[in-house]
Amino acid sequence: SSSNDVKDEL
Amino acid sequence: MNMFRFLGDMTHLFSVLVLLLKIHTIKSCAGISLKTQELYAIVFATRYLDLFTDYISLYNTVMKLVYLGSSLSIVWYMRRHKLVRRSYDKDQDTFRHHFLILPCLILALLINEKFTFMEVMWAFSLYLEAVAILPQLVLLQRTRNIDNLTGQYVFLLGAYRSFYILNWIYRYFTEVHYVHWITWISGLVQTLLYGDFFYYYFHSWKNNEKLQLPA
Repeated sequence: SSSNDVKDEL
Repeated sequence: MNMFRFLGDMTHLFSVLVLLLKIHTIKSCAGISLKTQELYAIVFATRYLDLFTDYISLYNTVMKLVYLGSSLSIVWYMRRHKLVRRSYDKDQDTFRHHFLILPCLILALLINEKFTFMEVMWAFSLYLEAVAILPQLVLLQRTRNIDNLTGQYVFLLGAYRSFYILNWIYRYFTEVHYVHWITWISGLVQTLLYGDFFYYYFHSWKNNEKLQLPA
């Protein structure tokens, strides 16, 4: 799973 | 934000705006699948729920609102506008897009980064975006109508897909812990399906060119 919580892509 | 990501966003934005502007200007949507456009509207609506919960940047917020607004406008034109709706190939655009929504939702419930409403909706929007081009592909194969599906639209969508993949590769190698399996795999599936769409577009385009040659 992801360690990058912020979804900063569109 | 790297250049690939920015160019990906811009080409994606232009693909939607070009289509909207074209429908608005010529008052026709012949060759455009309403099913695909509705799926894209659902994709944006479910992915950008975080507009209400998280603030990332002004750029991010504005882009989300523009994507949402323009895709909803396209759907509105095709369904409600007096002239535009007459040009819609309703009888040919028969792909049962509702049958794409349920499997994507089930998949999102099973495979997500976290079992929360927002994360499930986020995964759902990615799975749905991957397959949303299918009704358009079917319509294109049926009607061979490439008049309104301009080279620009096809080119911009293809550029968007390519730039986003370059962006993921770039981020993977330059950022620590940048891993998004769900995004990557659904993005790859989407690009493969798009490749099919691209192939049929140029195939139809080539055949139309041939038909215009003197016998």
